[in-house]
Amino acid sequence: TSSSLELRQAMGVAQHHDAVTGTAKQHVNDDYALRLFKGWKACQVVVSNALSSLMGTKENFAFCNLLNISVCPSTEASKTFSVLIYNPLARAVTQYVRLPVNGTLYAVKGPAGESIASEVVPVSKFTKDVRRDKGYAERELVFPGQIPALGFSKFTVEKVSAPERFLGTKVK
Amino acid sequence: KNPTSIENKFYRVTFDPDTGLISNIQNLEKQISLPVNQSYYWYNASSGNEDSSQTSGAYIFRPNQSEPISISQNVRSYLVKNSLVQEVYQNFSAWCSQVVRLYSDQKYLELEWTVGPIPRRDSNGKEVISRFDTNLQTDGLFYTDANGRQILQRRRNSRDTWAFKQTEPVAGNYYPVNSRIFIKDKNIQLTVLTDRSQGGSSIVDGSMELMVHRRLLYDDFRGVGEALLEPGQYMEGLVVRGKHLLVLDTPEASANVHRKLALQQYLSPQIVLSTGQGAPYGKG
Repeated sequence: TSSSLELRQAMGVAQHHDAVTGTAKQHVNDDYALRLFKGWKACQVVVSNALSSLMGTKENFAFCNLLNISVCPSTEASKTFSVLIYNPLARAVTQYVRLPVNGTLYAVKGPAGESIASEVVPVSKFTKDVRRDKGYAERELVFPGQIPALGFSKFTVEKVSAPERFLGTKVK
Repeated sequence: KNPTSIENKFYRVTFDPDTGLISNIQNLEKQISLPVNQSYYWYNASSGNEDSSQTSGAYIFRPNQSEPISISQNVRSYLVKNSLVQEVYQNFSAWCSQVVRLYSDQKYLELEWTVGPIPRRDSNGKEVISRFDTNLQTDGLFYTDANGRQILQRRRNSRDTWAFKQTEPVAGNYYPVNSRIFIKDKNIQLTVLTDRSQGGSSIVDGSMELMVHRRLLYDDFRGVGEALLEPGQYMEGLVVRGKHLLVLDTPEASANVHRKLALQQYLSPQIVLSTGQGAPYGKG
Protein backbone atom coordinates (compact mmCIF):
# COMPACT_ATOMS: atom_id res chain seq x y z
CA THR A 1 0.00 0.00 0.00
CA SER A 2 1.05 3.55 -0.66
CA SER A 3 -0.36 6.95 -1.38
CA SER A 4 0.41 9.86 -3.68
CA LEU A 5 -0.28 12.14 -0.67
CA GLU A 6 3.43 12.17 0.24
CA LEU A 7 4.39 13.64 -3.13
CA ARG A 8 1.45 16.04 -3.04
CA GLN A 9 2.61 17.30 0.36
CA ALA A 10 6.18 17.70 -0.91
CA MET A 11 4.87 19.61 -3.92
CA GLY A 12 2.82 21.78 -1.56
CA VAL A 13 5.95 22.68 0.42
CA ALA A 14 7.81 23.34 -2.83
CA GLN A 15 5.32 26.06 -3.80
CA HIS A 16 7.31 28.42 -1.59
CA HIS A 17 9.00 31.03 -3.78
CA ASP A 18 12.45 29.92 -2.61
CA ALA A 19 11.80 26.40 -3.89
CA VAL A 20 10.36 27.60 -7.21
CA THR A 21 13.23 29.95 -7.96
CA GLY A 22 16.14 28.23 -6.20
CA THR A 23 16.85 31.06 -3.78
CA ALA A 24 16.93 28.99 -0.58
CA LYS A 25 20.01 28.16 1.46
CA GLN A 26 21.74 24.94 0.43
CA HIS A 27 20.49 22.87 3.37
CA VAL A 28 16.91 23.99 2.69
CA ASN A 29 17.27 23.04 -1.01
CA ASP A 30 18.59 19.65 0.09
CA ASP A 31 15.47 19.22 2.20
CA TYR A 32 13.17 20.17 -0.72
CA ALA A 33 14.95 17.56 -2.86
CA LEU A 34 14.68 14.89 -0.15
CA ARG A 35 10.95 15.51 0.27
CA LEU A 36 10.38 15.22 -3.49
CA PHE A 37 12.47 12.05 -3.63
CA LYS A 38 10.48 10.43 -0.82
CA GLY A 39 7.25 11.48 -2.51
CA TRP A 40 8.35 9.93 -5.79
CA LYS A 41 9.36 6.69 -4.01
CA ALA A 42 5.83 6.47 -2.57
CA CYS A 43 4.35 7.17 -5.99
CA GLN A 44 6.36 4.36 -7.56
CA VAL A 45 4.25 1.94 -5.51
CA VAL A 46 1.09 3.71 -6.67
CA VAL A 47 2.22 3.48 -10.31
CA SER A 48 3.21 -0.19 -9.86
CA ASN A 49 -0.24 -1.01 -8.46
CA ALA A 50 -1.94 0.86 -11.30
CA LEU A 51 0.13 -0.95 -13.94
CA SER A 52 -0.50 -4.32 -12.26
CA SER A 53 -4.21 -3.58 -12.29
CA LEU A 54 -4.16 -2.60 -15.97
CA MET A 55 -2.03 -5.58 -17.00
CA GLY A 56 -3.66 -8.19 -14.77
CA THR A 57 -0.29 -9.38 -13.42
CA LYS A 58 1.65 -8.36 -10.34
CA GLU A 59 5.24 -7.76 -11.36
CA ASN A 60 8.41 -6.59 -9.73
CA PHE A 61 8.67 -3.20 -11.39
CA ALA A 62 11.89 -1.20 -11.51
CA PHE A 63 12.10 2.57 -11.95
CA CYS A 64 15.40 3.74 -13.36
CA ASN A 65 15.88 7.36 -12.26
CA LEU A 66 19.38 7.69 -13.73
CA LEU A 67 18.66 6.84 -17.35
CA ASN A 68 19.95 10.28 -18.36
CA ILE A 69 23.44 9.15 -17.35
CA SER A 70 22.99 5.62 -18.75
CA VAL A 71 22.58 3.91 -15.40
CA CYS A 72 19.98 1.17 -14.81
CA PRO A 73 21.03 -2.00 -12.93
CA SER A 74 17.94 -3.87 -14.21
CA THR A 75 18.79 -3.54 -17.89
CA GLU A 76 22.56 -3.74 -17.44
CA ALA A 77 22.40 -7.15 -15.76
CA SER A 78 19.35 -8.84 -17.35
CA LYS A 79 19.30 -11.00 -20.45
CA THR A 80 15.53 -10.63 -20.78
CA PHE A 81 13.31 -7.84 -19.52
CA SER A 82 10.13 -5.95 -20.31
CA VAL A 83 9.82 -2.23 -20.94
CA LEU A 84 6.52 -0.56 -20.21
CA ILE A 85 6.05 2.95 -21.50
CA TYR A 86 3.10 4.99 -20.27
CA ASN A 87 1.95 7.94 -22.35
CA PRO A 88 0.09 10.63 -20.37
CA LEU A 89 -0.83 12.57 -23.53
CA ALA A 90 -4.23 12.38 -25.19
CA ARG A 91 -2.65 11.39 -28.52
CA ALA A 92 -0.43 8.56 -29.64
CA VAL A 93 3.31 9.29 -29.68
CA THR A 94 6.51 7.64 -30.83
CA GLN A 95 9.24 7.83 -28.23
CA TYR A 96 12.82 6.72 -28.73
CA VAL A 97 13.89 4.60 -25.77
CA ARG A 98 17.53 4.46 -24.65
CA LEU A 99 18.47 1.78 -22.14
CA PRO A 100 21.96 1.06 -20.77
CA VAL A 101 23.08 -2.48 -21.63
CA ASN A 102 26.26 -4.51 -21.76
CA GLY A 103 25.44 -6.84 -24.67
CA THR A 104 26.00 -6.08 -28.33
CA LEU A 105 22.83 -7.49 -29.90
CA TYR A 106 19.23 -7.46 -28.66
CA ALA A 107 15.87 -8.56 -30.07
CA VAL A 108 13.03 -6.16 -29.27
CA LYS A 109 9.40 -7.20 -29.68
CA GLY A 110 6.37 -4.94 -29.57
CA PRO A 111 3.02 -5.39 -27.80
CA ALA A 112 1.72 -7.78 -30.49
CA GLY A 113 4.95 -9.76 -30.66
CA GLU A 114 6.16 -7.94 -33.76
CA SER A 115 9.86 -7.25 -34.23
CA ILE A 116 10.93 -3.68 -33.55
CA ALA A 117 13.99 -2.17 -35.22
CA SER A 118 16.70 -1.55 -32.65
CA GLU A 119 20.39 -0.85 -32.44
CA VAL A 120 23.13 -0.69 -29.85
CA VAL A 121 25.29 2.43 -29.59
CA PRO A 122 28.33 3.04 -27.39
CA VAL A 123 27.97 5.11 -24.20
CA SER A 124 29.96 8.31 -24.64
CA LYS A 125 33.11 9.08 -22.69
CA PHE A 126 31.34 12.20 -21.34
CA THR A 127 28.69 10.03 -19.72
CA LYS A 128 31.28 7.65 -18.27
CA ASP A 129 33.06 10.63 -16.73
CA VAL A 130 29.86 11.98 -15.21
CA ARG A 131 28.41 8.84 -13.65
CA ARG A 132 31.53 7.87 -11.63
CA ASP A 133 30.79 4.63 -9.74
CA LYS A 134 27.02 4.66 -10.33
CA GLY A 135 27.02 2.31 -13.34
CA TYR A 136 29.26 0.56 -15.82
CA ALA A 137 27.16 0.01 -18.97
CA GLU A 138 29.30 0.20 -22.09
CA ARG A 139 26.42 0.56 -24.54
CA GLU A 140 22.84 1.75 -24.93
CA LEU A 141 19.99 -0.05 -26.64
CA VAL A 142 17.94 2.34 -28.81
CA PHE A 143 14.52 1.61 -30.25
CA PRO A 144 11.38 3.57 -31.18
CA GLY A 145 8.32 2.82 -29.07
CA GLN A 146 4.84 3.62 -30.34
CA ILE A 147 2.52 4.32 -27.43
CA PRO A 148 -1.26 4.85 -27.58
CA ALA A 149 -3.00 7.90 -26.12
CA LEU A 150 -3.45 7.78 -22.33
CA GLY A 151 -2.17 4.22 -22.26
CA PHE A 152 0.91 2.07 -22.31
CA SER A 153 2.81 -0.31 -24.56
CA LYS A 154 4.84 -3.28 -23.41
CA PHE A 155 8.04 -4.23 -25.20
CA THR A 156 10.11 -7.32 -24.51
CA VAL A 157 13.86 -7.22 -24.88
CA GLU A 158 16.05 -10.29 -25.20
CA LYS A 159 19.79 -10.44 -25.41
CA VAL A 160 20.90 -12.32 -28.50
CA SER A 161 24.15 -14.24 -28.55
CA ALA A 162 26.47 -12.87 -31.16
CA PRO A 163 26.82 -15.36 -34.01
CA GLU A 164 29.83 -17.59 -33.53
CA ARG A 165 32.66 -16.92 -35.88
CA PHE A 166 32.82 -19.52 -38.62
CA LEU A 167 36.22 -21.00 -38.29
CA GLY A 168 36.05 -23.35 -41.29
CA THR A 169 37.42 -26.87 -41.48
CA LYS A 170 40.75 -28.09 -42.58
CA VAL A 171 40.66 -30.04 -45.80
CA LYS A 172 43.30 -32.62 -46.48
CA LYS B 1 38.96 14.97 -38.75
CA ASN B 2 35.79 16.49 -37.41
CA PRO B 3 32.54 15.09 -38.89
CA THR B 4 30.97 17.34 -41.51
CA SER B 5 27.27 16.51 -41.44
CA ILE B 6 24.42 14.34 -40.16
CA GLU B 7 20.96 14.06 -41.69
CA ASN B 8 17.62 12.28 -41.59
CA LYS B 9 14.51 12.62 -43.76
CA PHE B 10 13.73 16.07 -42.39
CA TYR B 11 16.95 17.75 -41.27
CA ARG B 12 20.56 18.11 -42.31
CA VAL B 13 23.05 19.57 -39.85
CA THR B 14 26.40 20.71 -41.14
CA PHE B 15 29.51 21.17 -39.01
CA ASP B 16 32.46 23.40 -39.66
CA PRO B 17 35.33 21.00 -40.40
CA ASP B 18 37.86 23.36 -38.77
CA THR B 19 36.04 24.29 -35.56
CA GLY B 20 33.77 21.23 -35.20
CA LEU B 21 30.83 23.54 -34.33
CA ILE B 22 27.37 23.48 -35.93
CA SER B 23 27.55 25.78 -38.95
CA ASN B 24 24.27 25.21 -40.79
CA ILE B 25 20.84 23.66 -40.22
CA GLN B 26 18.55 22.70 -43.09
CA ASN B 27 14.89 21.72 -43.04
CA LEU B 28 14.88 19.41 -46.05
CA GLU B 29 11.07 19.19 -46.31
CA LYS B 30 10.62 22.96 -46.48
CA GLN B 31 13.94 23.60 -48.23
CA ILE B 32 14.97 26.09 -45.58
CA SER B 33 18.64 26.59 -44.89
CA LEU B 34 19.96 28.70 -42.02
CA PRO B 35 23.61 29.36 -41.16
CA VAL B 36 23.78 28.78 -37.39
CA ASN B 37 26.84 29.00 -35.20
CA GLN B 38 26.14 27.30 -31.88
CA SER B 39 28.59 27.27 -28.99
CA TYR B 40 28.94 27.58 -25.23
CA TYR B 41 30.10 30.72 -23.39
CA TRP B 42 30.22 31.98 -19.82
CA TYR B 43 29.51 35.37 -18.31
CA ASN B 44 31.92 36.45 -15.63
CA ALA B 45 29.75 37.13 -12.58
CA SER B 46 29.98 40.64 -11.12
CA SER B 47 31.42 41.08 -7.66
CA GLY B 48 30.24 44.71 -7.69
CA ASN B 49 31.66 47.76 -9.49
CA GLU B 50 31.72 51.57 -9.35
CA ASP B 51 28.15 51.86 -10.62
CA SER B 52 26.71 49.46 -8.08
CA SER B 53 27.94 47.15 -5.35
CA GLN B 54 25.39 44.57 -6.48
CA THR B 55 26.96 41.13 -6.90
CA SER B 56 25.65 38.31 -9.05
CA GLY B 57 23.91 35.75 -6.83
CA ALA B 58 20.93 33.46 -6.43
CA TYR B 59 18.41 36.28 -6.97
CA ILE B 60 20.45 38.49 -9.24
CA PHE B 61 22.08 37.79 -12.60
CA ARG B 62 24.66 40.50 -13.19
CA PRO B 63 27.64 39.81 -15.47
CA ASN B 64 30.65 42.12 -15.08
CA GLN B 65 30.84 42.76 -18.85
CA SER B 66 28.43 42.44 -21.76
CA GLU B 67 30.51 40.02 -23.81
CA PRO B 68 30.54 36.40 -22.65
CA ILE B 69 33.76 34.39 -22.73
CA SER B 70 33.92 31.49 -25.17
CA ILE B 71 34.53 28.11 -23.54
CA SER B 72 36.12 26.88 -26.77
CA GLN B 73 35.99 27.92 -30.40
CA ASN B 74 37.41 24.58 -31.50
CA VAL B 75 35.81 21.38 -30.29
CA ARG B 76 37.04 17.83 -30.50
CA SER B 77 34.23 15.81 -32.00
CA TYR B 78 33.37 12.38 -33.35
CA LEU B 79 30.44 10.84 -35.15
CA VAL B 80 28.38 7.72 -34.37
CA LYS B 81 26.23 6.97 -37.40
CA ASN B 82 23.56 4.25 -37.35
CA SER B 83 20.25 3.72 -39.11
CA LEU B 84 18.02 4.82 -36.19
CA VAL B 85 20.17 7.57 -34.76
CA GLN B 86 23.11 9.74 -35.79
CA GLU B 87 25.11 11.53 -33.11
CA VAL B 88 28.00 13.95 -33.09
CA TYR B 89 29.84 14.17 -29.75
CA GLN B 90 31.42 17.57 -29.14
CA ASN B 91 33.87 18.23 -26.33
CA PHE B 92 34.17 21.94 -25.48
CA SER B 93 36.24 21.54 -22.31
CA ALA B 94 36.74 19.23 -19.34
CA TRP B 95 33.46 20.55 -17.93
CA CYS B 96 31.32 21.21 -21.02
CA SER B 97 30.24 18.77 -23.72
CA GLN B 98 27.34 18.19 -26.05
CA VAL B 99 25.75 15.50 -28.22
CA VAL B 100 24.04 16.68 -31.43
CA ARG B 101 21.47 14.00 -32.22
CA LEU B 102 19.10 13.22 -35.08
CA TYR B 103 16.71 10.27 -34.80
CA SER B 104 15.71 8.82 -38.16
CA ASP B 105 12.10 9.99 -38.32
CA GLN B 106 11.83 12.90 -35.91
CA LYS B 107 11.24 16.45 -37.03
CA TYR B 108 13.61 18.18 -34.67
CA LEU B 109 17.27 18.35 -33.76
CA GLU B 110 18.27 17.32 -30.24
CA LEU B 111 21.16 18.92 -28.36
CA GLU B 112 22.02 17.09 -25.15
CA TRP B 113 24.39 19.22 -23.08
CA THR B 114 26.44 18.30 -20.04
CA VAL B 115 27.90 21.19 -18.04
CA GLY B 116 29.85 21.03 -14.78
CA PRO B 117 31.40 20.86 -12.34
CA ILE B 118 32.06 24.53 -13.08
CA PRO B 119 35.62 25.32 -11.95
CA ARG B 120 36.19 28.19 -9.52
CA ARG B 121 39.96 28.09 -8.98
CA ASP B 122 40.30 31.25 -11.08
CA SER B 123 38.07 33.03 -8.48
CA ASN B 124 35.45 33.90 -11.12
CA GLY B 125 31.77 33.13 -10.74
CA LYS B 126 30.50 31.68 -14.02
CA GLU B 127 27.09 31.78 -15.70
CA VAL B 128 27.17 29.38 -18.63
CA ILE B 129 25.09 29.89 -21.78
CA SER B 130 24.38 28.06 -25.02
CA ARG B 131 24.22 30.64 -27.82
CA PHE B 132 22.82 30.33 -31.35
CA ASP B 133 24.08 32.98 -33.78
CA THR B 134 22.24 33.32 -37.09
CA ASN B 135 21.81 35.92 -39.84
CA LEU B 136 18.08 36.37 -39.17
CA GLN B 137 16.94 40.02 -39.25
CA THR B 138 15.03 40.09 -35.99
CA ASP B 139 14.78 43.88 -35.38
CA GLY B 140 15.31 43.61 -31.63
CA LEU B 141 12.44 41.16 -31.18
CA PHE B 142 12.39 37.70 -29.69
CA TYR B 143 9.72 35.51 -28.16
CA THR B 144 9.46 33.54 -24.92
CA ASP B 145 6.61 31.61 -23.36
CA ALA B 146 4.78 32.58 -20.18
CA ASN B 147 4.65 29.43 -18.01
CA GLY B 148 4.24 27.24 -21.09
CA ARG B 149 1.08 29.07 -22.12
CA GLN B 150 0.92 32.16 -24.32
CA ILE B 151 3.98 33.33 -26.21
CA LEU B 152 5.07 36.87 -25.35
CA GLN B 153 6.92 39.17 -27.70
CA ARG B 154 10.00 40.71 -26.06
CA ARG B 155 11.67 43.83 -27.41
CA ARG B 156 15.29 44.43 -26.50
CA ASN B 157 15.91 47.39 -24.15
CA SER B 158 12.21 48.11 -23.91
CA ARG B 159 9.16 47.56 -21.71
CA ASP B 160 5.58 47.83 -22.94
CA THR B 161 4.10 49.87 -20.11
CA TRP B 162 6.71 52.38 -18.97
CA ALA B 163 9.58 54.48 -20.28
CA PHE B 164 12.49 52.17 -19.67
CA LYS B 165 16.12 53.18 -19.18
CA GLN B 166 18.41 50.20 -19.66
CA THR B 167 21.30 50.02 -17.20
CA GLU B 168 22.17 46.32 -17.56
CA PRO B 169 22.50 45.47 -21.28
CA VAL B 170 22.60 41.70 -20.70
CA ALA B 171 20.72 40.98 -17.47
CA GLY B 172 18.13 43.69 -18.26
CA ASN B 173 17.17 41.77 -21.38
CA TYR B 174 16.93 38.31 -19.82
CA TYR B 175 13.50 36.72 -19.52
CA PRO B 176 12.18 33.47 -18.04
CA VAL B 177 12.01 30.63 -20.56
CA ASN B 178 9.78 27.92 -19.15
CA SER B 179 9.34 25.84 -22.27
CA ARG B 180 10.52 27.69 -25.41
CA ILE B 181 12.21 30.69 -26.96
CA PHE B 182 12.35 31.69 -30.62
CA ILE B 183 13.57 34.26 -33.10
CA LYS B 184 12.20 34.78 -36.58
CA ASP B 185 12.18 36.92 -39.69
CA LYS B 186 9.58 36.97 -42.48
CA ASN B 187 10.47 33.52 -43.79
CA ILE B 188 12.30 31.54 -41.13
CA GLN B 189 11.75 30.77 -37.45
CA LEU B 190 14.31 29.07 -35.19
CA THR B 191 12.71 27.68 -32.03
CA VAL B 192 14.48 26.14 -29.05
CA LEU B 193 12.47 24.04 -26.58
CA THR B 194 13.87 23.52 -23.09
CA ASP B 195 13.38 20.58 -20.72
CA ARG B 196 13.36 22.86 -17.65
CA SER B 197 12.93 26.53 -16.82
CA GLN B 198 15.93 28.62 -17.82
CA GLY B 199 16.78 32.25 -18.47
CA GLY B 200 17.11 33.37 -22.06
CA SER B 201 17.51 36.37 -24.32
CA SER B 202 18.49 37.76 -27.68
CA ILE B 203 21.26 40.25 -26.95
CA VAL B 204 21.94 41.11 -30.60
CA ASP B 205 19.80 40.63 -33.70
CA GLY B 206 19.79 37.07 -35.02
CA SER B 207 21.23 35.69 -31.79
CA MET B 208 19.50 33.66 -29.11
CA GLU B 209 20.92 32.33 -25.84
CA LEU B 210 19.87 30.21 -22.88
CA MET B 211 21.57 30.01 -19.50
CA VAL B 212 22.15 26.34 -18.67
CA HIS B 213 24.17 26.43 -15.44
CA ARG B 214 25.76 28.90 -13.02
CA ARG B 215 28.16 28.80 -10.07
CA LEU B 216 28.80 31.93 -8.06
CA LEU B 217 31.21 32.96 -5.34
CA TYR B 218 29.34 35.77 -3.54
CA ASP B 219 26.01 36.29 -1.82
CA ASP B 220 23.84 38.90 -3.57
CA PHE B 221 22.56 40.52 -0.32
CA ARG B 222 18.92 39.81 -1.17
CA GLY B 223 18.23 37.54 1.77
CA VAL B 224 19.57 34.10 0.99
CA GLY B 225 22.84 34.77 2.82
CA GLU B 226 24.89 32.25 0.80
CA ALA B 227 26.74 32.14 -2.48
CA LEU B 228 25.19 29.90 -5.14
CA LEU B 229 27.99 27.35 -4.97
CA GLU B 230 26.11 24.06 -4.92
CA PRO B 231 28.99 21.69 -4.07
CA GLY B 232 26.99 18.55 -4.86
CA GLN B 233 27.66 14.98 -3.75
CA TYR B 234 31.40 15.11 -4.47
CA MET B 235 31.98 18.65 -3.12
CA GLU B 236 33.29 19.94 -6.45
CA GLY B 237 30.14 21.44 -7.98
CA LEU B 238 27.08 20.08 -9.73
CA VAL B 239 27.12 18.42 -13.12
CA VAL B 240 23.96 19.27 -15.06
CA ARG B 241 22.65 17.45 -18.11
CA GLY B 242 19.69 18.58 -20.18
CA LYS B 243 18.24 18.82 -23.65
CA HIS B 244 17.41 21.55 -26.11
CA LEU B 245 15.19 20.63 -29.04
CA LEU B 246 15.61 22.76 -32.16
CA VAL B 247 12.90 23.36 -34.73
CA LEU B 248 13.64 25.20 -37.97
CA ASP B 249 10.55 26.01 -39.99
CA THR B 250 8.49 28.82 -41.47
CA PRO B 251 6.86 31.19 -38.95
CA GLU B 252 3.43 29.99 -40.15
CA ALA B 253 4.16 26.29 -39.59
CA SER B 254 6.35 26.49 -36.48
CA ALA B 255 3.59 26.83 -33.88
CA ASN B 256 2.01 23.55 -34.97
CA VAL B 257 5.34 21.79 -34.40
CA HIS B 258 6.57 23.45 -31.21
CA ARG B 259 3.26 23.32 -29.35
CA LYS B 260 2.96 19.54 -29.80
CA LEU B 261 6.62 18.99 -29.07
CA ALA B 262 6.58 21.12 -25.91
CA LEU B 263 3.62 19.17 -24.58
CA GLN B 264 5.46 15.93 -25.30
CA GLN B 265 8.46 17.29 -23.38
CA TYR B 266 6.35 18.33 -20.39
CA LEU B 267 4.21 15.18 -20.30
CA SER B 268 6.90 12.84 -21.54
CA PRO B 269 6.26 9.09 -21.67
CA GLN B 270 7.32 7.28 -18.50
CA ILE B 271 9.47 4.16 -18.64
CA VAL B 272 8.98 1.30 -16.17
CA LEU B 273 10.91 -1.98 -16.32
CA SER B 274 10.08 -5.50 -15.21
CA THR B 275 11.47 -9.00 -15.45
CA GLY B 276 8.20 -10.05 -17.05
CA GLN B 277 7.39 -12.99 -14.74
CA GLY B 278 4.37 -11.76 -12.83
CA ALA B 279 1.65 -13.54 -10.88
CA PRO B 280 -2.03 -12.99 -11.83
CA TYR B 281 -3.37 -9.86 -10.16
CA GLY B 282 -6.82 -8.34 -9.69
CA LYS B 283 -8.16 -5.45 -7.69
CA GLY B 284 -10.06 -7.84 -5.42
